[in-house]
Amino acid sequence: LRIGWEHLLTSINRNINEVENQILTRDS
Amino acid sequence: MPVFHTKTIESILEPVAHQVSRLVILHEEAEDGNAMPNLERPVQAVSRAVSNLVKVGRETINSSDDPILRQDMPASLVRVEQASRLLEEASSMLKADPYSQPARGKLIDGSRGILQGTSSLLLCFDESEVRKIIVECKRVLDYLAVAEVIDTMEDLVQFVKDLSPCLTKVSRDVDAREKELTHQVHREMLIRCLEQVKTLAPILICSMKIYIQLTSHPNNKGSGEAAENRNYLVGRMGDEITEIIRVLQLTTYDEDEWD
Repeated sequence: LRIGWEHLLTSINRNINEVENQILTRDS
Repeated sequence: MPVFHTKTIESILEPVAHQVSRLVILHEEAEDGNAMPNLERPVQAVSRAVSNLVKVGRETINSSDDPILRQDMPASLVRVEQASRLLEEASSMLKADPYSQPARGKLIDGSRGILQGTSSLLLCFDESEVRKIIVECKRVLDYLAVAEVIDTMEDLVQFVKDLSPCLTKVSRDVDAREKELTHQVHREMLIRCLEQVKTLAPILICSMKIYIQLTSHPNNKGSGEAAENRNYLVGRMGDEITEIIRVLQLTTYDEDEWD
């Protein structure tokens, strides 16, 4: 669980960045 | 069975969705009683990413001319912001008490919330992209409606000049959309409809030309039949475009298709 939560938060961070990129790419 | 209806959305959300569900199960089954690690840094990173996302999202909303996107997207941003705050609260609670059960609950709710918020954000955006393709499809339908009143070669030339770029755009956009879909049945439906439209378009132009030639001939013989043929082709093409519009809007799976 220790590694799991840190790993998950890192994934969530990446996920948010990807969503942002997606919006920026399509919006341009 | 695919959960997300486009490959882009699937590629972004599926890894994190899988991890959230796995961790929730682990957490619910866990009876370890171990202290939770200090999650301050990763949570701060998430908060910063959320702030950026919300900023970009708001700019998109403000600059968009799609009223439905402007209406739907803010709720998704609020969802992501609320989830981010839950993670921050969990982080500070865990700092004070690494065994805190409510903090673990907030971590789960926050993680789920971010997943739900980003998912609905992507869906809002995707639906808006689909609406743009539908606008082009409807433009083709509007041109088709004009076909029946064209009775000179000059008008026919103009008709082809107007229709061609519009059809090319629809063809290119629907083709790209089809490749994006994860649902095979929907993909096949779009491919079939698009092929039909591509086949019918030159036949329709040909039928319009025949009608004009026959009506301009002194005895006018056969023009009624030519008009019927042209109208039939207009109808066929219109049906295919209407079907494309319908399939483009499908995101859920028809149960019958799984039988």
